[in-house]
Amino acid sequence: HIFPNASSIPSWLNRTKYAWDQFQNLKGCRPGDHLNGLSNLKTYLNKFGYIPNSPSNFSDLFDNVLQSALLTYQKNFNLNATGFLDDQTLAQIQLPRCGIADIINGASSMNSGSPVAHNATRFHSVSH
Amino acid sequence: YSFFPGRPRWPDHRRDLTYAFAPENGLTDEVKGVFTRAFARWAAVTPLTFTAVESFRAADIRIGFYAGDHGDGEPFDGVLGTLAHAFSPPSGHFHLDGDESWVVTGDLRSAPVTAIDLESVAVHEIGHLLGLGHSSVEESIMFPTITSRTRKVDLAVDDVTGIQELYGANPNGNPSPPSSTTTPPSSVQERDMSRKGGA
Repeated sequence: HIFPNASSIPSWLNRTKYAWDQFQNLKGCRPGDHLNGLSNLKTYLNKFGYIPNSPSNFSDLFDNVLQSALLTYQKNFNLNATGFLDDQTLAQIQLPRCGIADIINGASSMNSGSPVAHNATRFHSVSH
Repeated sequence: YSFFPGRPRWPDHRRDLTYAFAPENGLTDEVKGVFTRAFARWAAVTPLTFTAVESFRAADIRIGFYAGDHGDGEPFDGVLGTLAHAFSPPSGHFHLDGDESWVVTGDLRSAPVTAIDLESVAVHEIGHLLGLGHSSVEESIMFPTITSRTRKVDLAVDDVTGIQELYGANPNGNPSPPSSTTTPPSSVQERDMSRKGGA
């Protein structure tokens, strides 16, 4: 749907359910928790490169793999590295975004470090 | 800034690139003009040029709006979520999610929460088409997320430094890159952050 301006968007397109609203149910989830929907979050993090391997199905357990992925995600997005699903992290995860992964073949990078990252970016990561 | 693994870029003998739109989308000149402006932002700081052509098959960069599964193994997911994706050089594939509410121009303050500024996303995806990965600099165009009802179209220093590392500067251009601007209206941003829990 392409509109010449914002006022031309019909109200029926302003839907109440968006792609990643489901993650709101995971608020406050911590390592060791078992919660329906964590597997979908792992799929999300896998899609964007934070969980490198893609098993046939992810579990709903908040395991070490998820914690590690969240820590890297939080570094990349300049968030507090808590390793759990705090409000800031959940809000960032739910924002609309580009479909290209942040980490590709474990080599591409943002703040989480990479041989091709610019020095200033790496320096920025040190400050966090 | 970052690059794709292996630092792919358009080769030296391909500095004058062409782009075309999927004919089945039937885009208006006004919509095509959004992409023209987005390409111009990158052309201003590099030796690259971008020219619109009619032939979709023959173009270096092929732009199309598609919904759901569109055959490249990266299906779109409906309203919000993933907005678009583009492939590293020299692929030239640039896909936008046809389910989004794309806005071509104007004030976004009164827009529904689903409204996405088309030019903002176009400038970002062109960065990928040219070889840039994502950046952790929030003000940069190559930061991976964008809030709906937000317009961010000016290249930041981080974007310009990255792209010039791949291609060099525009020999005829202004050596100082433009500053980056993000223009969410404050009242709208507050409502949006309230819904999303703040970001």
